[in-house]
Amino acid sequence: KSALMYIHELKCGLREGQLLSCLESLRVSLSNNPVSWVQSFGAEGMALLLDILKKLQDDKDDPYSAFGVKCQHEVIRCLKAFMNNMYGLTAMLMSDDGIPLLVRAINPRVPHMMVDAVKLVSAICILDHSDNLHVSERVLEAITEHAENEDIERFQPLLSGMRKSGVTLKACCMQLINALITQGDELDFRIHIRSELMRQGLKDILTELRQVENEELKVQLSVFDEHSEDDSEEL
Amino acid sequence: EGDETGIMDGLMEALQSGAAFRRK
Repeated sequence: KSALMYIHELKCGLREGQLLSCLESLRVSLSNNPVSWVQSFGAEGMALLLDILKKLQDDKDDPYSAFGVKCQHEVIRCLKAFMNNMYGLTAMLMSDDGIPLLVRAINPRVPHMMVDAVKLVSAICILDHSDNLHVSERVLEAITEHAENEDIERFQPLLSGMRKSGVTLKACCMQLINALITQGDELDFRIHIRSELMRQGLKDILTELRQVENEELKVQLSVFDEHSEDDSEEL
Repeated sequence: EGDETGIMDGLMEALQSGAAFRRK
């Protein structure tokens, strides 16, 4: 199928089963075709994906229906494939909705989708691109706004993710925490974020995480500790 | 330039290995 055919299908407002199979097929195409194909899909296709994600997240009747969750997760996977090149990444960063919608997908009620969303958001945070100097600030802003809308503390979804049983999710949440903290240029900012996390429950969670035998998690805990120690010395 | 894929894969790998967090 051509990129334009996918755009046409996504515009048609497919029903759940058809939508899921369209998204699965689109993800394969976005992953395996050259960048020129991704460019044909373009900002228009990306906007359609974001619109579908938003509608599924906003579904008041049942945002956690099996199909709804599967489709949301598949959109996240499509966006990852779309953003896996400079064209798609730039298009995503230029959109106002992209980062906030990815942040909304950081939902501990859907751990397998949360893993992919957290990975994407973390990767965006550490982008070293001249046009995107403040991406991590935009991410933190989106996290803050989402928490305000949900009337929760802003790091609660990440901390809840770390309390879940899956070790991959725990490690991914620590990755995002490390990304947010280490991207901050100011010592005051980094100390503030750390103490806010500790107040919201990270202190107890860290004690538990240190008992887990997992290499990926240990890497993230070392990063967290080393940067904390460096900042304490600087202070 | 502009025709390379794998940017997100590279960033995710750097995050997972901790390489992304080494002091510059």
